[in-house]
Amino acid sequence: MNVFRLAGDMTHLISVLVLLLKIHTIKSCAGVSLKTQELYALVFSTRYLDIFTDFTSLYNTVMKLIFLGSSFSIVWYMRHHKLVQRSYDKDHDTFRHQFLVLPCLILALLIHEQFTFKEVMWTFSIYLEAVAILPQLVLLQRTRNIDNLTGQYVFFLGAYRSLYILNWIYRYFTEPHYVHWISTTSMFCVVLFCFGFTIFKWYLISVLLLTLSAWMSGFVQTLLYADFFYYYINSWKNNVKLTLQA
Amino acid sequence: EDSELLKDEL
Repeated sequence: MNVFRLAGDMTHLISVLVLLLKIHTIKSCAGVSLKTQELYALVFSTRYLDIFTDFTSLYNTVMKLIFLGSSFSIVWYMRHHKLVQRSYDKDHDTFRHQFLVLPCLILALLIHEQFTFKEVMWTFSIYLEAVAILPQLVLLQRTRNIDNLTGQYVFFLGAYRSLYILNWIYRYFTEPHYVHWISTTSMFCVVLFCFGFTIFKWYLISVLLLTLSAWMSGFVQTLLYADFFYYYINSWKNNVKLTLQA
Repeated sequence: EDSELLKDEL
């Protein structure tokens, strides 16, 4: 466990807990994409299948339970809590997430390390996590405004992914048997940046790139936040309301 | 293998 990974887990924890607490206290989910929350609940469910069979550490198990609990609670609030439900913007949150789930499932069935149910489900969760934020980013682009609830949520998620990449780089240099993925990944990241930040292109490219490896999906996921970070920091610097360009 | 390395991560 290195400092980057611990910091990454903490920012990931903060992002989900801040979202859950805010929805619980102000009883509103304005600006939050239910599709993204459902995708995250699916990511955690398919990734933590081994929560009761393989014990890594108390920290690992507790964090898994918190992530599972918080993601399902957020989905429950947005689907069944009568007050919260009213503030859900279903007219704009129309990203057909089956277009994300199916390609990731097919990719996981084609490209994995071993053909076992747990391994394929784990690979599927890695691919899906990379694109799970897309409905939320599309919703932000459509509604054009970002109230601080969603802004902080996406910001902390982006911070979590960036710290995880630092964690991978750190492990690459400290653990000898780490894979030599930096070269391929960095090469494709350059290509990715050349394509620009429109969501649709991001979606196509990111699904395409997932085929390379689980590492790639981590990188792709972080790159998806790149343009959001750019706008978020600019708005924070100029102290203006954050609006995203089309 | 890659995925074993990543398994101890969340």
